[in-house]
Amino acid sequence: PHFVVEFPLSKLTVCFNINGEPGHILRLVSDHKYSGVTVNGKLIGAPAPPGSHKQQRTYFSTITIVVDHPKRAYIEVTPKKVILDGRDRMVLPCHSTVAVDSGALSVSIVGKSNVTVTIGGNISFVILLHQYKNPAPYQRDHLGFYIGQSKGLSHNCHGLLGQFLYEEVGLAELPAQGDMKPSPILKVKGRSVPVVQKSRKIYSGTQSVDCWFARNNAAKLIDGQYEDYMSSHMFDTGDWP
Amino acid sequence: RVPRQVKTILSKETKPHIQELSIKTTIISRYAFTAVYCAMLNRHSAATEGVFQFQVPANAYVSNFTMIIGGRVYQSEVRPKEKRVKQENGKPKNKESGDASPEPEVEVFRMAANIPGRNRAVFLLTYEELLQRRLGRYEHVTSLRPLQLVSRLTLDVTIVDHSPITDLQVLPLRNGRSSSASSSETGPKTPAKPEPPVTTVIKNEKNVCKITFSPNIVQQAKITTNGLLGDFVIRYDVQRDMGIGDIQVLNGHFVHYFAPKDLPVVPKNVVFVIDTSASMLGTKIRQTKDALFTILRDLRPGDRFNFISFSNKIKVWQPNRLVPVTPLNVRDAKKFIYTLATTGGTNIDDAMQTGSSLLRDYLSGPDASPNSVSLIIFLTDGRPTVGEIQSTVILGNTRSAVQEKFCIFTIGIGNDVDYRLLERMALENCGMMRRIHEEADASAMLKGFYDEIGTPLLSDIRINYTEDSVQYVTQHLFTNYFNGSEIVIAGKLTNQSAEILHVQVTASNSDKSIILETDVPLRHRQIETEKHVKAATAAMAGGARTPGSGSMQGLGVALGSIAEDFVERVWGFLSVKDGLRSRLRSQTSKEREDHIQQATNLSLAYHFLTPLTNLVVEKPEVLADGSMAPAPTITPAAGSTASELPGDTEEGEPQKPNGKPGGQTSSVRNTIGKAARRPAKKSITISKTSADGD
Repeated sequence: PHFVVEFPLSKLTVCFNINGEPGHILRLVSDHKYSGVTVNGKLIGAPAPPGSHKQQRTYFSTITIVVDHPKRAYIEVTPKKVILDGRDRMVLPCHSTVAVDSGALSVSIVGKSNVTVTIGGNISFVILLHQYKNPAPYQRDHLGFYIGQSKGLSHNCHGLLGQFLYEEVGLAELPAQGDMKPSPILKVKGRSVPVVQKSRKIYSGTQSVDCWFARNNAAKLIDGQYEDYMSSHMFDTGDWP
Repeated sequence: RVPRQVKTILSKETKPHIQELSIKTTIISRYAFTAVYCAMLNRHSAATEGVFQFQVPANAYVSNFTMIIGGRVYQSEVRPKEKRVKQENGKPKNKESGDASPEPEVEVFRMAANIPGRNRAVFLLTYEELLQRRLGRYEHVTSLRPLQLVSRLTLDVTIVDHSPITDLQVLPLRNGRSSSASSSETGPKTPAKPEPPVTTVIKNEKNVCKITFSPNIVQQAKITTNGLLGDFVIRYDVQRDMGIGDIQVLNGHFVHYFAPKDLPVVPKNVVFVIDTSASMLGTKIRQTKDALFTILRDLRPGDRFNFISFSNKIKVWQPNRLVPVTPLNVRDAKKFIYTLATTGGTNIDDAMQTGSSLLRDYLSGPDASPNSVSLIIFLTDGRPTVGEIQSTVILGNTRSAVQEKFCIFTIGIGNDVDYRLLERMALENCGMMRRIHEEADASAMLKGFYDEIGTPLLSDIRINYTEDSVQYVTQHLFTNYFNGSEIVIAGKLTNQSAEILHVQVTASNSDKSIILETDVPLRHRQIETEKHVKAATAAMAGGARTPGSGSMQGLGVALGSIAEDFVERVWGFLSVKDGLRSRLRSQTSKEREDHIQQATNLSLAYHFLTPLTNLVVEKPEVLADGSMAPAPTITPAAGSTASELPGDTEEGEPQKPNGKPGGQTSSVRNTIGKAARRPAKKSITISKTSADGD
């Protein structure tokens, strides 16, 4: 999947790809100890489009949100259904518009379009439902995960997206060396990350965003490495080591 | 080869012989049309009275009756009933003595006509019914009781549904008093005796299912020689998901079936109010206790409960509270039930007051969960004999005590119950009434009734459709939705060229509020509905025969044309039912008259024989020599009053409306779109921070 991170304070947008393995579960937001929220995403694979030399594609097939406060709840979103598991279980189809509100937690589905999960009024996530009528072999029904509101998440929040919520980044330039032109770098948490300018489509391709792209699976941009973000199961709430 | 014994029975038969009895039912999306064709032969040279008798399910409305005698057609006509005049014995005038069975919920359609000597008579009857979903399935019952051995007996049932048919069951023939044609009964029933092998042919394709039962005369004789074969029962369900439900559109009308699944159970607060008067002694109290022991096991951890027993005295198991379901409380409750002893009279009023105040106090207390469902299950076998005995006063007191805070479900056992009182008590307080026959297995039936209402899934359900796109929507506010049941709403489309119909369902479920919304593409649905009507019509046309020459083709055609308008007829059917219920809840006599007028007009428009209409048939006059007289006489068909709701003959005090969501109806008034507006669609503001497709 491709990731986009907006740094409003720095007025910068950064993007990167994570080429995971099908079946892997990635920790996207991890704030279990503080706000009690964890978001994991499971990857599904599809072959690369014909003619391209790219590796296989990966998409999010399931997104799970674990909420600890005020009551423990598990929300599992797939392109077909949403399972809301709290004190009791509710299975909602994604093809019709449904809203379930229990005060602190609400789940709202706009049929065949998106699922919004709101926690405590100051955290919200939007999951876009990408469903294909006639999918090509390299296409799979999948999900897109967007952070709507993150005020309720703590400064200790981590995960592939969560770790950037309260960060500031700076853009600098590596001076020209020999024939090489000066190249842009991002300054993140004291690390220098080489980036290039790119454009990414978001919100189901309806909008395009210019971003600074960090190569190599976001090496140096993210804390640690890919394996550090792998969860053992969909409802794993393990914290950043 | 017809055995000698059967031949002897046939030769001894003095009444006209039924040569053919064909019953053809088509169920399109739970709406069942049944056509009965009965050909009778008078072998004697003198005119003889032939009696056509058929049990019609209590929930059904007869929609046509025609006789063909001596080559002449006598068509029935539905007319509004005259204003009732109270009879000395309290029975309406036009009720024939032999027409109704002892069970008032069973309608027996009966028509006697003189058949000229050596001549044939053909009786054609049609009735319609919306099958109710109970305990997760629909049940269709056909009474096979021709009262004699029939040369050609066939029963064809075709089920066509928009959704795939699941769990189809054809039960062994049910017989006995407890197995009347009433669709309002619950609990398992046992076949009268082991049946000889009579082939029931079942053809089941995904959305179409055909069941044929045609025992020949020998097979009938092996079951019984008196012609009381029993009830032919079919049960099935259809596939569904947790969506907005199934909406079908046809010729400017729509019908919406809503029965979501996969919903968590809403906890309930339940008070059992049990009659322990002297008449309950013996089997009744034993079976009641058995059922209560089973029910105790089925209570869920989140539920709260209490028991009240009443006779002359009122005993409360746990005074002033409702207790949670814990092993200790269940054990104590068992002890209480075990020690229930029968004595004294029946103080219904005080029992209801005590039960209501228990629930009311609990609901106003700090422990009450705001979204739990509260109900009283009231069981009695008798009329009020102690304390307040006036029905109208008891009903008024109950309404005041309930304060629209909970629902009352009533169960009557046996013949000595004031069912009118129980029905009104339930109807006015968003509940239901059930009847258990004297000889029936009360334990199973009480448990069955509890099972129906023991698992509430949603409360305060409101179903709205696009503002200004619909009118005359039937009841669309419901107090509760129980697991295994189904909510059905129908209405007229004001704008038939509209592309979509927006449907919104709002409801509460334990600690959550739920909103389901969808846009229904009307044109697409119309095409879909037309497609399965065609399938139904094709199924009906298969194997049809012609009246007059011993065939049912005419009926098949008639049913086909009805099927083509089935959505409108569902609307008519539900609107009449709504009107009859609203009549009982009317606050003023003007309101009551209005509801009566509306329901009568609808009954006439759809040719339904309802408690507000009579079916009038011309009857042939047969002269002494066996020939036909020139001018026929007009007779109201018997059985036309058998299904009257309580209150039909009682011009009591005007009643206050229930006011509860489930208690309100909108039979023929446009209330849609005004009460609840569609919420404005929120635009989603989301950051770019995301993880999306590759």
